[in-house]
Amino acid sequence: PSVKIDATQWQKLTQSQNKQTTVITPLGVTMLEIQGDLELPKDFASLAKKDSKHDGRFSEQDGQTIIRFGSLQIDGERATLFVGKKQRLLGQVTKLDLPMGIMHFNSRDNKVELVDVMKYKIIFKDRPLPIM
Amino acid sequence: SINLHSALEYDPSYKLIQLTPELLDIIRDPEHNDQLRFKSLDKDKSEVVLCSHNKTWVLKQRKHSNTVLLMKEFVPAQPISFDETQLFGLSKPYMDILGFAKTESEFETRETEGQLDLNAVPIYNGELDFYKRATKGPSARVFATLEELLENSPCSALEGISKWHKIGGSVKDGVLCILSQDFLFKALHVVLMSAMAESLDLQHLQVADTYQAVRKDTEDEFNPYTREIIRTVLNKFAVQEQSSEESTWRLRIPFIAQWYGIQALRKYASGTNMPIDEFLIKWKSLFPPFFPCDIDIDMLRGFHYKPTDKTIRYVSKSTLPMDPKERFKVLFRLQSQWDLEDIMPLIEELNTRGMKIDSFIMKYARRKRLGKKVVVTSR
Amino acid sequence: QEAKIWVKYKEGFSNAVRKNVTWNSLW
Repeated sequence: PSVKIDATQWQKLTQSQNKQTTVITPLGVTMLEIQGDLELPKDFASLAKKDSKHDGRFSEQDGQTIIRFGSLQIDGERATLFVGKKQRLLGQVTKLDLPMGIMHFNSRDNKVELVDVMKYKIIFKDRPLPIM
Repeated sequence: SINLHSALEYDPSYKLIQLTPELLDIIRDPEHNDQLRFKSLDKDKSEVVLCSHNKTWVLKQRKHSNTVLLMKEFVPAQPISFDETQLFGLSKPYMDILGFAKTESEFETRETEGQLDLNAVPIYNGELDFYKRATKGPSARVFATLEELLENSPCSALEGISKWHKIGGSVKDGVLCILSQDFLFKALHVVLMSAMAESLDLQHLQVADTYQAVRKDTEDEFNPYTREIIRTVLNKFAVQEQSSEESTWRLRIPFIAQWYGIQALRKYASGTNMPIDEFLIKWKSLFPPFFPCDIDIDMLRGFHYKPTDKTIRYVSKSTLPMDPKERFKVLFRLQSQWDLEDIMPLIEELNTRGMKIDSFIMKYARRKRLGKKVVVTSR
Repeated sequence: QEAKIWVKYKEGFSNAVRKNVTWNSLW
């Protein structure tokens, strides 16, 4: 078995873009790393029904329910992550030792496509602090 | 601030693959499209490799304990609103990103030497019933072309072609095969004899002319030397010139001389010590008459030892122990003192840690300077 | 009823041993 890596789409899309200056790639992709597990509810549907304007946790996007789990603020090399209602994490923007290619292995068509190339990530290694 | 969202389930078909500077260059360049391929010998047992047109990388998966989310910017279908006192001083959101994949491992790419998978490539020794024997039985698997073999091997095209030439790969009766050492040597001899008989230019040999020359000299009935065989001989013992339109080959005379020398060692100095002077004459006698080459015993380093100062004897590396300590022991039993250059080819393959060769030798032997030479003896 | 969202922190970071990759495991 063998399959070629198709990077044509990515090449086309990145050709006209400016060089990457932040942790978000020109194609709008970010790599977020947390030293721990991100615990989310298992059932979106019933919780979404009970969602209020105040909380605004749930929304519909492309036919699926998604949950807003936090807020991220980047200040140069420093990053702050608020998770849920109670946790605040402090982290950094770091350059990856080696760039990582995100590849999509499409088993339906037996194709591999390069989605993007990540050069930076935002990493949160420290214990979460209370929000206040 | 940026609003972070997540789907209920993540798509596991997204993977993170390490891109070395070389891989990154290839992947960026539209000129090199379709060059990178993942390959494997089978679906569930063999390793997966990544190949460019001339290099091979092996994939290794490394799981880790962190949560890594791959997130993509999106424009919400409905504006996202929530009570912003929740932000506790963070600035107002200006963007939304959605986690579309959670990767628990990274795939490292390590450069490796590509290999040909020769399981389905039989050896051809000039036998008449080769095709019958090669294709016998329901499970007899063979390849018809080199392209097929390369497709089915964990290596890049250029590495594969280079190795194929080196091992004497050929085609006989439509079946990909490897010429046996014996047959290959016979074929070389016939090619040299015929080329010289027809006064062909040994620096610019062509398959067609060489084939015709060989045909002239050999009876049709017993002539196994097809164009493919001739091509195999040229690919092994000559260098293909890139400049010309018509492919021409330039003979590798020193390499050919060495081959004849190894044959001479096997034939005349195998079970017995032979005086070097006598050996040189025997060696020269194996060449086609007037074959233009110089010979020197140093060309046969790695294939002989000197039991005494003036005698020589064949040694085959494959019969020597693989353990370094044992190998040095055996070599010193055969010859008590070695010139560094003479012993080097017989032990360097055991230096698997990539040490400086001198340091490696000093682990198992004593190193002395004798005038301009460096000699090696047992500890 | 609120949606429970939080990070369950891990004291350290561990990297597993590098493993061979088979074709099936990629798809």
